[in-house]
Amino acid sequence: SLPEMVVDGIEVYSTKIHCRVTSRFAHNTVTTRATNRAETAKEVSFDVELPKTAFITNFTLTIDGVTYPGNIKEKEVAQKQYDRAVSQGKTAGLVKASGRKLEKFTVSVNVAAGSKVTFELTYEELLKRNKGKYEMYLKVRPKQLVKHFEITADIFEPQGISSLDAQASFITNDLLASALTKSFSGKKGHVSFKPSVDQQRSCPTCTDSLLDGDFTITYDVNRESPANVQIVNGYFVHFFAPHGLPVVPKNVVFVIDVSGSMYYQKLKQTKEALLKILEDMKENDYLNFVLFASKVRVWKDHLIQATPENIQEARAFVSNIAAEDTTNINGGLLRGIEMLKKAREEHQVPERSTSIVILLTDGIANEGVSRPEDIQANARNAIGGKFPLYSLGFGDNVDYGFLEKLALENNGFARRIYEASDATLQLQDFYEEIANPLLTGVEVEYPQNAILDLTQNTYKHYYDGSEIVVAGKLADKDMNHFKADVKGHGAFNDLSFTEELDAEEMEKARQEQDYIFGDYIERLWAYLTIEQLLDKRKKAQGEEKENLTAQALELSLKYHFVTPLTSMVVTKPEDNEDQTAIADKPGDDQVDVPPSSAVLVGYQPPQTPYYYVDGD
Amino acid sequence: PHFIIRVPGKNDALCFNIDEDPGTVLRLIHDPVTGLTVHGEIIGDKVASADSKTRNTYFGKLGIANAYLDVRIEVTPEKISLWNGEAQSTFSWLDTVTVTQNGMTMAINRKKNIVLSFGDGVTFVVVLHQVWKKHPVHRDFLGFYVVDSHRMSAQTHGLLGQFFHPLDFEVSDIRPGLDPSKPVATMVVKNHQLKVTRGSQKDYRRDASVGVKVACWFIHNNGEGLLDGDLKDYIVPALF
Repeated sequence: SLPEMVVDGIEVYSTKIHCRVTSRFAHNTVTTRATNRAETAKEVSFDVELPKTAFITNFTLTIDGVTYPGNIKEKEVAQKQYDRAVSQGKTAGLVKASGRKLEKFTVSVNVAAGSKVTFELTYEELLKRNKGKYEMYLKVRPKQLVKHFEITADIFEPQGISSLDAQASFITNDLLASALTKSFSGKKGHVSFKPSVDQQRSCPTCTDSLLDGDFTITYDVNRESPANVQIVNGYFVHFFAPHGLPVVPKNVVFVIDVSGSMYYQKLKQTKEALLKILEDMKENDYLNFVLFASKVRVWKDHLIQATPENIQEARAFVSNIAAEDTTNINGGLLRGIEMLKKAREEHQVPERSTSIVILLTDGIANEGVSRPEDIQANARNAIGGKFPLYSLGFGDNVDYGFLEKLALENNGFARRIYEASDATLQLQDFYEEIANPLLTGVEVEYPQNAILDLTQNTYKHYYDGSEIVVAGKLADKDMNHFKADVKGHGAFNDLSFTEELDAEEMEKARQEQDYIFGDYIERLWAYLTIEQLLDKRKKAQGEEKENLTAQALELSLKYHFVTPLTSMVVTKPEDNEDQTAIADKPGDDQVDVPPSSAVLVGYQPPQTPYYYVDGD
Repeated sequence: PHFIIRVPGKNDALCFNIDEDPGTVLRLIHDPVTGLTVHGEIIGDKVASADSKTRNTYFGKLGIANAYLDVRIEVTPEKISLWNGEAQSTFSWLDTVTVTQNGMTMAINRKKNIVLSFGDGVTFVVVLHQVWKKHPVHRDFLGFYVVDSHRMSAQTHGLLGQFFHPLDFEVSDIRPGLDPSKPVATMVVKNHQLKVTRGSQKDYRRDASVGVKVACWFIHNNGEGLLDGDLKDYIVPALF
């Protein structure tokens, strides 16, 4: 080893990130091998930042050839182990939300002099299609130069890969070109990023690493047909992403918080984003603005068509929005909802159009109806399932849990807008995602009695560039004919797509299993089911919530997923005393609050006791 | 392309070929009352034959429009485009999809055909003929069938449309031709006396690769004498 590669006695021999993606389902393994070259025991730590949408499925620790595997346990059981470890004076590293897209997994372990340690973390996620691409996001941040650093991705897509790209934010294009290879042909794609030690240096004579940033792989598949069904071992997944359809006109009401807390920067960014959004509005869309502080005021009494003249007027209105006073979310929201309902009832908007409420707020209701439960009930009752509500939570003080439930209860979703220089872009990005509905009222149907345990199969909207994914179990594992119908309403017509697989096609699909990890569709189904159960759980109460929790927990345990309901425990016997590591999953609403979850690693206390002197 | 005209009253069929240069667009149906128009663009083989008598021509593009619904449908062997006004929807022959809107239903049956209905009483079928992609000569082409036209008006015209009205013909003097399996005869139709040959053409509605033989009287010279007016009358400048 080169002396410069040993930092504080520890040499990190290799770090390898291997991603195996089959039909959008990513199975990622991060492996780090290190050696303690010091003459005394040293603490070696292992940090991985993984997507918030991923579930850890395994973590193992191998010390001097002995592997300590991870076990998934119900969170409460793991918590007791955690508490016991803490009470025995062991320290804990924490898993917490890290930035916008990631959460951080940290483990450290004491390694004897001359010993070798291998950390291996595995996580899985279903890559979601957004604006026509699947994105796999990896954070790269080795603490020191690594002899063998490598990221590899093997992608297998039965539909065939239409594009593949990889980008690193931390390296110049010249260096990237020599360290990165990417290729795809037919159904297979491959990405390899393998910087040499010299390429990792932040400068030619530096011993610190420049590898610190985002590594992103993006790709898409061929779309000769709008749908694709894959069946393996009695489980199926049905992908549906039609294109080439005209956009359904939208009726959008922006319900915007203009209370005092939005003053200056947040309002400035909101206005910039709205001005950009107005530029992108299509002429057959309708819109209005509802501003709320202590009082509610509207731009127009009813929705207005996005003609060039009206857009010009809207721009002037947006430019003059000013912040004031307290926060009456309930008042603003109900005004917006009523306006959309009235527009439909009075035929002010095209019959074949879709309505959307977009709520943007940075705070907590403190004017009018302010109990979150009451606001949620009011919105739910007023909307009555007729159209979706999207919540955008701006900044750190927002009650994100409330906004998320509000959106989920009304067929929408919530997004956090991070208070940063790119907040304007974040808002625009959100809008672009929902700006192009191609279908509304989408229903995916399968023959009755043929399918069990179906994941969500109805969607209010299908947006251009996204993808609807439905998975389930076949009632008869050996069935040799599969049929699915997808119905939806387009801008001008109703469409009914049929996807059929005959015995021959099903056999061909089975043969393709040689290329893929065998139970991936079953795991994809389990992942999707757990994700949807957890979402439903967020808006459920009482017995329903308990049932949903029980179902999600059972699946998490069965499929070895670290979800918000489970923890992974790694126990390393040492000195007749168990050392315990626990991996948990923090929720998104836990940002900037003390995490209730942790990775704990058993840690040998320092040999020399510490003595404390306190001022009192 | 070859045309087959079933004459129900006679329990027989007439057929003719239209030989025009690739790129030529022909008016197949035009009904000013229902607003329906069907045009077809001719394509040739990948390698054009020097001899115009032996060259093959097919329909490579069909344009179906309904002026009253403001709907246009363009079908090629590669894709199907539907316009509602200026808004375009594109479908592939790999789709199985039914599109329903006021006054129209379009059902695409994956790799086979499109069944297009305008209200009750007008139904067309477009058949996809696929050949081996690497075939040195032939290329994919389309067939067009009118399976129901009873709601089309008496003013309907076009290479096919003119036959939606009752047609009468008489065949006499059937005699052996140069090819013993193809007797020739004299036909009186639309006040013309024509020399016709007994032959057969294929109906590919049920199966685009096999087809069902339809015995017919073949009218030579681009249907001259059977068709109203001159062939040039049916040539239009564009698909829509």
